Amino acid sequence: MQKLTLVIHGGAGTINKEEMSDELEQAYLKGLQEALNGGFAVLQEGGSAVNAVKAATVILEDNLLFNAGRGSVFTKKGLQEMDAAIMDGKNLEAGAVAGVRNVRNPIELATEVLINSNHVFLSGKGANDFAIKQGVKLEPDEYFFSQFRYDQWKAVRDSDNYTLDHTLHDLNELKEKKFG
Amino acid sequence: TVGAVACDQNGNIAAATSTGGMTNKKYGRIGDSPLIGSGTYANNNTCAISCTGHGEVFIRAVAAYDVSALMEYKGLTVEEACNEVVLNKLVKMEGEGGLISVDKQGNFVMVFNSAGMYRGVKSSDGTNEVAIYK
Repeated sequence: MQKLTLVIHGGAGTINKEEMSDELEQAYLKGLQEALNGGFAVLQEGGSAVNAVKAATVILEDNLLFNAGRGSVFTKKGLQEMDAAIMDGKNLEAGAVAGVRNVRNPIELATEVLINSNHVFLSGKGANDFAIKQGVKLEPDEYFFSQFRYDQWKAVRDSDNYTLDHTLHDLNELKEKKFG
Repeated sequence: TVGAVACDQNGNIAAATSTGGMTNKKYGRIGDSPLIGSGTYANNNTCAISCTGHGEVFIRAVAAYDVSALMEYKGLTVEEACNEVVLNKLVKMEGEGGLISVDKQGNFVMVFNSAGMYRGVKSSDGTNEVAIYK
């Protein structure tokens, strides 16, 4: 019998043990388990791998704790700009979006690109226009706001520093690493 | 950044990745997450992959496709291919992060080279784990 498997990730970076209370750690674990359960239920019901990864990702996007969808980090301009991609291993079809704003679930939009467009990758305003055309759910800026991410941004917004999901990096370090 | 990979009852696999990017990013910067082949890739002949970490390095490494190519052209297992990319190639390029992967047999890999990784896996063999790896 074919083995069903779902694996998820919720981000990368250094854990700051001073900021990671037991309560917060439990909240992260609960969020991961909910996404795992939601995606795996699709597989158990005979759903496709594409629908399972989309379902799990939507749940993570809806959770304020993770840096995707609701709870996304702030750009230099204090906005949320989100990216997402999805790929089907059966036929190598794919859909992706970058720099989208106010889209509740960017992975839903990427899936619309996969299924209902002749393209693979849409970006910026054009991707948002496609979201409206496809009836993908939009939300106001307030929906995406989280105090934690705002404070994280406030700490670096007047500098050229930026942070990974959980780690602060100095631009000078990155120049050494030849980023960009 | 969040993501998922899965293997369904027909042995088909898929990958998804979604992100808000990096705090304080500018100039319309994107990382590897939306780039097919860099942060997201799936091929039934090899594996499905979703990456998280320093996107710029994953882009230059074409990390996700590289895992698949190592399996397809060099005959590595999914675990060997993921380890080669994350623990060897990305480390040499000073790329911090990791990836999750699954092949069409449902074998999975969660590999990372940085200090904190938020992960979960559930399988029909009874596996059900969530963890913040430290």
